[in-house]
Amino acid sequence: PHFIISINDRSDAICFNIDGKPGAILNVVTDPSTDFVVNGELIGEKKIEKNVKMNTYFGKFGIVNNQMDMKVEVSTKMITVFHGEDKIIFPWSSTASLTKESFSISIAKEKNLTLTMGDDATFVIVLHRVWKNHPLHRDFLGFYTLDSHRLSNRTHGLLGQFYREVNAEIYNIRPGLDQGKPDATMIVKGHKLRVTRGYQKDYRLDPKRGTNIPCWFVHYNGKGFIDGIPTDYVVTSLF
Amino acid sequence: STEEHGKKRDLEIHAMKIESKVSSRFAHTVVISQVLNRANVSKEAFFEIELPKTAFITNFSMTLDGVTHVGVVKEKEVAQKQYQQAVSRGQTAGLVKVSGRKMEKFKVSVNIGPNKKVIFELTYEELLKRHLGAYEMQIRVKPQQLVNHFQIDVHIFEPQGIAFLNVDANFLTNNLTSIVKKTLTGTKAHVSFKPTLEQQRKCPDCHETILDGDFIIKYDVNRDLSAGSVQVVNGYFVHHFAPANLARIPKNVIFVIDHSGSMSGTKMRQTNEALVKILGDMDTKDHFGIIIFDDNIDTWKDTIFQATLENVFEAKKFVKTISARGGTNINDAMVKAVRLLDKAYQDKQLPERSVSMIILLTDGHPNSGESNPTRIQQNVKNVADGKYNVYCLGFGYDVNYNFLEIMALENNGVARRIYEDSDAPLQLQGFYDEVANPLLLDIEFQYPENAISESTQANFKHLFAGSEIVVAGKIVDNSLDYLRADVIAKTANENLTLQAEVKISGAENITQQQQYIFGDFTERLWAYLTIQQLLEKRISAETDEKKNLTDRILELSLKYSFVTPLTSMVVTKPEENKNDTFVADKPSEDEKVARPSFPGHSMVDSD
Repeated sequence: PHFIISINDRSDAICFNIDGKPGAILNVVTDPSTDFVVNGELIGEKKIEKNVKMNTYFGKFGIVNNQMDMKVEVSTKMITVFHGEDKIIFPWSSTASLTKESFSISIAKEKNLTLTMGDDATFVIVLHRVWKNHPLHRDFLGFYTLDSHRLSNRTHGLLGQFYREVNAEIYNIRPGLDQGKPDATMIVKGHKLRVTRGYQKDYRLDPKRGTNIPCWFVHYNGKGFIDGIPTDYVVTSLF
Repeated sequence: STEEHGKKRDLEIHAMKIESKVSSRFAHTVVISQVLNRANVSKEAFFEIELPKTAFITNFSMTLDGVTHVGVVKEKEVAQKQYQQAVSRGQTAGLVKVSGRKMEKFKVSVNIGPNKKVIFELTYEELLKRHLGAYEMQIRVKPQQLVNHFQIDVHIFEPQGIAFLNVDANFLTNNLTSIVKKTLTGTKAHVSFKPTLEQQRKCPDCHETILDGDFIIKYDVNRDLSAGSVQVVNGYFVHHFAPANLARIPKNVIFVIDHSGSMSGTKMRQTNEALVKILGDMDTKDHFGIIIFDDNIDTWKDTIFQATLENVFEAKKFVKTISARGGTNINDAMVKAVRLLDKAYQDKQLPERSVSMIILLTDGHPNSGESNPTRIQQNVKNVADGKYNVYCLGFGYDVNYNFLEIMALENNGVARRIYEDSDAPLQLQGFYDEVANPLLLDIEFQYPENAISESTQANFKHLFAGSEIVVAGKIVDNSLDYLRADVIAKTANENLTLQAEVKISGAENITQQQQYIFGDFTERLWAYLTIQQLLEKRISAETDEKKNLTDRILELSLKYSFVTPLTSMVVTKPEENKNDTFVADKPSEDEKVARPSFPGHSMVDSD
């Protein structure tokens, strides 16, 4: 999956890929203070072509709000809401909303799911439907943070660590290896990194074609930009 | 041809065809029977059909000598006046009688001349109700002789897709089940049964028919957690709602059990047996209490308990000891049940979101304490104050069913007869199973206010697992492209909103393409449902409201040609020198249930 992070007061963006194995579960957000967790499970293509790097995507998300005793599992097939021992399953074909005090989930049929926790945080999960007979691709999910200002400073995870304002200095913009994709040097989190100008897609408004977001791409699985290495974020279960 | 003791039968059922078209649970059934008189004298031919009590007859005709005589639906009083003339001539009673628990019998006869034939055709319609997770269609088959061309054809079209389809006929032996042809492809199903003369025979060379019993089709549609299916045809919409994948809501039940003297013997034993089983089936999150009454009121341990294994075990022990004696004080028992629930709520003993209900089982008339039925109804309504559902189970033949029905309907419940028979415990459990698993509370259906009118009931207190809510109405905005339906409800823990949107022209096109559909089915379904709901409302309505309801029911019944409790179908029988008039009336549920017949007594209309 690819990640896009706003930097410098949303004036620019950084992007990076995380290559993982299908089936691996990555921690996306953890806030120990509010006991809130988002984990994502990776899926691959339907088949792997020889000598081609395998792309992975998020196929399932597990969202836990322990304060409310709520868990939500979002897959490309359905949305399951657990409350204590009770379980409610929504198909993506329904337009529905479920609210419990300040916690709410709204499903827009075959499009997206918005998860709101009062004025603490709002997230959107976008469903990407692929032609079901496509030889290679399969349905996948996208995760977007609309608002996270009430999550604590201790929030971490592949996305969560960037909920605090990220300041990065970009300088020495120069021609890159690919024509039209300049390289630059970025100083962030005390590291000096080579980054390359490129685009990544934001699918919130247009789930089919997406919107191009210009960003500075950090190579090698976001090395130096993310805390630690990708395997640090691998967890054993969705919840 | 059929033969009787080696000689030809004088009257031969040449053909009998039962054809049913079901579209979105609305079933339109036509029964056609062709009878030939092979004798050289006139003979009286009978046409006797049993149809479900929930169905409305819509049409009947007799064709004799090429002339068709059609039944006409009229206001009951008008029909009765016409009929009085026939009665004064010593004619027998009406054409429809209650027949057992679920069926009504329509019976007519006509004289047919030598070597002539008569064709009878009866049409009836019903909305199949979802019950314990399936729709059931019952066709009673009883031709009483071998039939040259016998045929049952049922076509089902369900836009949501058919999840399963089972066909069962209790008269078919194992090696004959292959005669029933069943095809199921997504949204359509076809059931066909065409036994040959040989296949109809009870034994080789004999002339008795095996065709005597019920042909039952059960099916369900695919469902998920969504706003359900909305269909629009010819300016009428119908919305079916029974979502899947919901968690059950805990319930609190007070069982109010009559153990007066009249319950002694089988009824008491069966009640104990059923209660033991019901207690055993309770979910551990549920709460329960038991009140038993004769002329005294006794409460088991005087409080409500959670249905833990230990509590259920104790309660079962108690239930087994209940024996019959004394009078019948329904009033105080019901008031006590309400107080018990009130106290449990005050003490915060019950889950915040739960369904509270009182299940009354009685076999008789109140004769102790407050014995005036109207005052008991008022008392229960006042104390329950809409907080608790009251379900009344009337056990046996002497019960004042009408009194129980009003009491239940006034308190968001229903009444049900428990027939005094060997399966009474199963009937009791069956009823309990219907209300055992609440899934949603306070369900509200919302449609664009200015776009629709004359909607059927759109607010419901509960949805139980295995059932379904149906709402229908008229679309009055001709420029409406999409009909949006919102369903707002409460689940066990959350508030739920579901939304459906249907493109009107698209929906119309799809349904018009379906060969199975009779075009105006949504309109007729709307009329059927409206009448059913108004009839129910009328039971407990005050005088003024009752008149308005009666007028509206009558108007709709006449417009759509439904034989309802307020209308009759006048059937004119062509006879040689005169025309006799008969009426087909719909028997009402508050009529006394006929006791079973015993040898030596001739009872025609009971089972």
